Amino acid sequence: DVMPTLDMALFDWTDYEDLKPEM
Amino acid sequence: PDPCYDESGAPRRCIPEFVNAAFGKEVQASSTCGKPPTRHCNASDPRKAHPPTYLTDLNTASNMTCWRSETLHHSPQNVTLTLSLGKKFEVVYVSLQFCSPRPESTAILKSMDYGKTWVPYQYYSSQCRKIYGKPSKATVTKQNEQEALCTDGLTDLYPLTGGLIAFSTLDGRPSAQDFDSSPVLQDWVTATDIRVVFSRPHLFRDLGGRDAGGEEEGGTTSSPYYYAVGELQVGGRCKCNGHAARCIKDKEQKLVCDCKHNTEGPECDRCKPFHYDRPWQRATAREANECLGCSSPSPQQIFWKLVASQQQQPWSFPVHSGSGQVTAYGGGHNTAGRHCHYCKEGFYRDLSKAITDRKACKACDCHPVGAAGKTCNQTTGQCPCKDGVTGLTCNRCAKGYQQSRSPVAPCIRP
Repeated sequence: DVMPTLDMALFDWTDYEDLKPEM
Repeated sequence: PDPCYDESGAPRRCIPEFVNAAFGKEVQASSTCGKPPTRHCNASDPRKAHPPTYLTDLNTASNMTCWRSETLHHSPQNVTLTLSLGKKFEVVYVSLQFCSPRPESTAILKSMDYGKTWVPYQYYSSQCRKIYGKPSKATVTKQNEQEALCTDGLTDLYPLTGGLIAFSTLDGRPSAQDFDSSPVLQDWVTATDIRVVFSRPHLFRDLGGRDAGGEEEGGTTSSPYYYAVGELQVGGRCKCNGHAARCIKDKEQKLVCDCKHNTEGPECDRCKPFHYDRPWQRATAREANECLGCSSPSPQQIFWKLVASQQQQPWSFPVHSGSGQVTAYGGGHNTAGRHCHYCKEGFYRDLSKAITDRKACKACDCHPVGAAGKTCNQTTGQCPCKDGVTGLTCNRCAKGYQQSRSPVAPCIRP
């Protein structure tokens, strides 16, 4: 059973703005 | 077929054809008759003009056109002919055919920097030591083979017209037998310009049986004389270092080599960008020494042939080891290493494809959140995953984990 891929929209970047990749 | 490659497409040494490099080129003469007009020479009358263009025009045995200097009344008085070849040539000989009696003393010089500096090429004089400070019969050795010699040959007054001076650049030079491996002689034959200096005439009173003693006794002569030359030839080849079979004119109408073997420059004297996989070298009869680059298929083919012949893994195979510093990587097809035999950082090797294939190196494509870095395993392509993350690119949560909202810990146990 293959797991779903990570959904970028679910991540909360509030505290990690400097880590946020360009999408 | 391209002479720079053999039937199988492998590079091989190629050289432009042998030509008279002087033909049709302009010659600067320090003295030309006809201005003002005289009985025998009138620069304004084509039938009686003797311009320097006659030195390098088409001559036939029946129609020899001659350049002629002004009539000179004092000796010695230098008269100079300067010929620009337009680019570097490898000169085999320089010859002059005279319409006047041959000079008693002549110097041939060459420049390798378009006339900025000049070096002596050959001297002709019946008084070598006195006029040029050189012995007339020097022994040529490997130590002095790149120096101008002086000879008392070809200085005789007779024939009074039609006499020749011909200088063969490699004649008697010991390393000429192994020219390919003699940078000294390769330099010796290289010239961008040729200059001929007529230093001293035969005195016409010699014809009457008297010795040319007036000058030798320290005085000067008042016997009028002139120099006249029908043809100045410079036999040689456009210098392309074995990497071109012809020279062509560029956009600015300058003569340049039509470079092959991934070389460039007016003399194919450097490698093209991204082809510095080994230092530039002149091509020889045995080895084309083509410039290698990661994006060039031919070295790859050679490499794989070698790999196959040695039954070794490509990354352990030392092709051209110690052949010099790498000044740039090819960067072609995302390969790296002196011989493009592994994938560069951020890419991994797709073993289903040959290294020569342009898709042989695949991007790691590590997930920006799930992976702990951008560099994957060079062989498997596996990215380094954060805790609880799985997949080749770390783009999924492992079994027993679920996606969180935190990009630092994207997968957590529920």
